[in-house]
This record gives sequence, C-alpha cells and structure tokens, in this order.
Amino acid sequence: TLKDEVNIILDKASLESQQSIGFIKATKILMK
Amino acid sequence: MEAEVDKLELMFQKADSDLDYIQYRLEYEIKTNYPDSAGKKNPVTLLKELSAIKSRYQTLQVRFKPIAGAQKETKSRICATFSKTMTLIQELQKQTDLELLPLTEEEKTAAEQLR
Amino acid sequence: SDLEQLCSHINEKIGNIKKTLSLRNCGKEPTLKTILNKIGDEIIVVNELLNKLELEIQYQEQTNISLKVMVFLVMKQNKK
Repeated sequence: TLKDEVNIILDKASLESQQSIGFIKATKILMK
Repeated sequence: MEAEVDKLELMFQKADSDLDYIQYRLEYEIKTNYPDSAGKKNPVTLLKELSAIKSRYQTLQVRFKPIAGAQKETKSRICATFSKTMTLIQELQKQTDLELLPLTEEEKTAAEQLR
Repeated sequence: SDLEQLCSHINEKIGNIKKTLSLRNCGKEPTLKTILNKIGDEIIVVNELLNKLELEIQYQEQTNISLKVMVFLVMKQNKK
C-alpha cells in the first residue's frame, strides 16, 4: 500500500543519512 | 460539412459541462448529507485528500531519487582523492626518508570506513 | 490523437462520477462509515510519514551540499 511504500523509502533515506554522517565524520578525522 | 463539425463540437462541449455539473451535484449532495465533523471527513474530502497524498508522494520520490546517486558520486570522489593523497605522501616519505607517525586507531577506523 | 484525447478526457470524468456515485451511500451504512473513518485515520498517518520523509530529504540535500564542500577541501589538501 502507499503507507508501506512511504515506510520503505523512509527507512532507506534514514539508513543513507546514517551512512553519510559516518562518512563525513571519517573524512573529517582523516583531514586533520 | 463545416456546420456538422460545429454541431459536433457543441455536443461535446455540452457533454463536458453536463459531466462537470453531475460531478458537482453529487459532491454537493454528499457534502450536504455528511458534513465534515471533527476528525470525521466525508467521502469526497477523503477522495481529494487521497489524490493529494499520492501526488505529494510522487513529488517527494522524484526529489529523493537523484540524491542517492549524487551522494554516491561525491563519496567516491572523496575516496579517490584521499587515496591519491595517501600515495603521494608515501612517495614523499620514501624520497625524504622521513618517518611519518603511524595512523592512530581513530584514523585507521576512519580510513577503514571510507574504504 | 485529438479524438483519443477527447475520449480519454470524457472517460476520465465519467470514471470520477462513477467513483463519487459509489461513495454516495457510503456515509449511510455503519460498516462503510467505520471504513471511511479508518481511511481518514490512515490518511493522517500517511501525511505524517510524508512530513517525516520531506524532512529527511531536506536533511539529505543539506548533507549533499556538505559532501560537495568536502570534495573541494580534500582536493585542496591533495594539491597542498
């Protein structure tokens, strides 16, 4: 259903956000 | 022939406006019989909200799709540049016989994460 | 194709009228009324989810911008 679809895309977006946050942190550490 | 075409056009226009009027009257009747009350909406309102939700979802989906691709591309450019920098540093290290400090645990984990 | 467009335009309107007609008696029967109310509640839930999704997308667009800045900084560092 539409609700399920929205939940799926929301989970995907949150996961990608987490990954990007980790990536940015790691990049900042290596740039020091 | 011209007259026939005009007549046909008029008929279609009339059919169109009749359909609009029927739709309007039906919606009006439903809204009158079942007015929206607190939290309880009538079928016509719900139907409109449903189509609004679907179009809003489509818009957000179109917005979301390119983001993931762009992020992936940017991240790979950062990784590629980092590995180039690391190679350069190792080259310099060799040429200058300078011993660089080993990576700290934090830096190792960060490099691992990037890799 | 003009005639086909005209035909689909009229058919769409007829489809909408049929849909509205089927809803006409919806509010009378208690069972259909509860279904209506449930749909109403579901719409509220989905709207809240879409609000969340919109915020998430805005956040991701911001993250994209900061990643682009990072590319620039890393390349600058590489040059240095």
